[in-house]
Amino acid sequence: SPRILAVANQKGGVGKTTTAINLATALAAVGKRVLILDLDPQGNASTGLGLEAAQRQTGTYDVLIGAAAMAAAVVPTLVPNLSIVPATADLAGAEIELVDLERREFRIADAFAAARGTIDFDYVLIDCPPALGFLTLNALVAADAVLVPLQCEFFALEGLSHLIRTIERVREKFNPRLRIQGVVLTMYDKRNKLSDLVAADVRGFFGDKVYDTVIPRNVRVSEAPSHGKPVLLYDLRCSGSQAYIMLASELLKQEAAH
Amino acid sequence: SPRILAVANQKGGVGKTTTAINLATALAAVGKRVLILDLDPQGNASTGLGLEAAQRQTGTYDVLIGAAAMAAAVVPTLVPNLSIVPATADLAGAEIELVDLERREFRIADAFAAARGTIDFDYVLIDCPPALGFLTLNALVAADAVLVPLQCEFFALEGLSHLIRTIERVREKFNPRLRIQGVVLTMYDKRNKLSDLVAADVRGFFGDKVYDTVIPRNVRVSEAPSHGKPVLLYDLRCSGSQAYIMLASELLKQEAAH
Ligand SMILES: Nc1ncnc2c1ncn2[C@@H]1O[C@H](COP(=O)(O)OP(=O)(O)OP(=O)(O)O)[C@@H](O)[C@H]1O
Ligand SMILES: Nc1ncnc2c1ncn2[C@@H]1O[C@H](COP(=O)(O)OP(=O)(O)OP(=O)(O)O)[C@@H](O)[C@H]1O
Ligand SMILES: [Mg+2]
Ligand SMILES: [Mg+2]
Repeated sequence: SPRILAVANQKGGVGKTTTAINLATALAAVGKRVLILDLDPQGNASTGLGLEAAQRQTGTYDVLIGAAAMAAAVVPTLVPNLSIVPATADLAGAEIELVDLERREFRIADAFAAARGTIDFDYVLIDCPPALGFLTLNALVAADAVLVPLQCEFFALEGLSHLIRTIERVREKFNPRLRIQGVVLTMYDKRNKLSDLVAADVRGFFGDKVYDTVIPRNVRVSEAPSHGKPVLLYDLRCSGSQAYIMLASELLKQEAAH
Repeated sequence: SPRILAVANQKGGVGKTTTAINLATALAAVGKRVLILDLDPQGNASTGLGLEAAQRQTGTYDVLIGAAAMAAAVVPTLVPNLSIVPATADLAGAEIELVDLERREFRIADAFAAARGTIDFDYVLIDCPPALGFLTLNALVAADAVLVPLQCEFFALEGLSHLIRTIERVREKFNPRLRIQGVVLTMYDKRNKLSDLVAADVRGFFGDKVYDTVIPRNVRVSEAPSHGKPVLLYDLRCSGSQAYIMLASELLKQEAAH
């Protein structure tokens, strides 16, 4: 069954969606079969992969409430080997609406368990919203590990200890296998001395859990979603694409070592 | 009683906290008495204003659950005329914990009503988390108007219609006076053609609700919080500070006109 990674950080705008889309694309480019689960009501991952409204009829909300099996909600993307379960508009109400749902924290985990034998992926990346509520909790309970994008900015350091505590609590109460897959530094700007300070702080805090690959701030990365494409398809040679390719190979080396 | 503005946008990292801190500072600098309510569990506004742990014992969580009156939770900041009700760590659990609270959407509104005559401010700015859940709902119910920071990036456009629908629903169900105070474009980068495209789209969508003042991407703005200061105190002459001063004067002209 697939290795499931939750791409999570409650700080907003740190590059969760961008990392989910482009790391998934880089993994798919080397032949891994990859699924993205768009668990963010904003649906940026679905849009950033160019999904038309017609492909966004059934999605993660339907899987959460048990109205659709995982396999029935999977749609292909323009990237070979990469599929997605999209976010639909009704996901926005899920946090408040589904408070009384049975086994509410296990809905995604149960959906993957029920899908065994009906889907065939090597990796699943779950794009989480910027909060540690019901949706992110579902991702952490279903995941094998957490990939933490961390923007090289001062405010981004603030929520880290809260995120780590939450991961520990989920491991104790719901999902004993949950680990930190790694921390990836994003939007690193070599002209800005703050980037270096934050990067040094994070490496001091997390040690070798921090990937060597650092994703640079690169305007092509932020342009790509307006063309409905991952940056690897929009501009393969740019520094952002090259960094995500490096990150994918570093992740695969890490996986092979375990 | 004070004019209450909710600084809200469920998209993450668009400059909500940065706008709350620096617009508040610019208003305080021209003699307005300003209060910031830090409703974001990350507590970035409290940290960005240099609050020590000792000043963060009572906060918005205590006000929400009725354990502290608003006046008792207000602490001064290093900026004359600017005070804050800080965020404390227990705010992180509020969304899930307080689901069954009586008049749960009106907790902040009721606290301001009860505080009449005990606090004396011209403006209150409420810094909201990147979600449209219980905390942001409380801010929208208590507010006179919503200030929407909007990052000049493609993904930032996606959630706008959802935010507008939420404001309309709050106006119909809970708070008939709620209006849009204005939309402020943030992190505008004149070297990036995407910034212009997004700005043009937003002006087309919102018309004159969009402030003329545009906040440029400026590294001094992101450095200031690591010194526990608003950028106006960290580097008054930089383009970020000047833009927030312009925004404050534009807002005050708007207020005088009504
Ligand atoms: N390396 C990069 N260089 C330049 N821009 C980037 C980079 N990575 C992400 N961005 C841009 O920064 C913004 C925030 O990134 P993104 O939306 O991926 O973050 P997020 O953590 O998913 O946000 P949210 O918390 O709202 O879900 C987006 O507009 C994106 O295009
Ligand atoms: N004009 C600007 N120029 C450069 N950096 C900026 C600017 N405005 C904000 N930033 C930086 O961008 C990051 C995001 O801004 P901020 O934290 O204020 O957004 P937010 O909307 O409050 O985020 P969240 O959704 O997590 O609450 C911060 O690191 C901040 O320092
Ligand atoms: Mg996202
Ligand atoms: Mg904030």
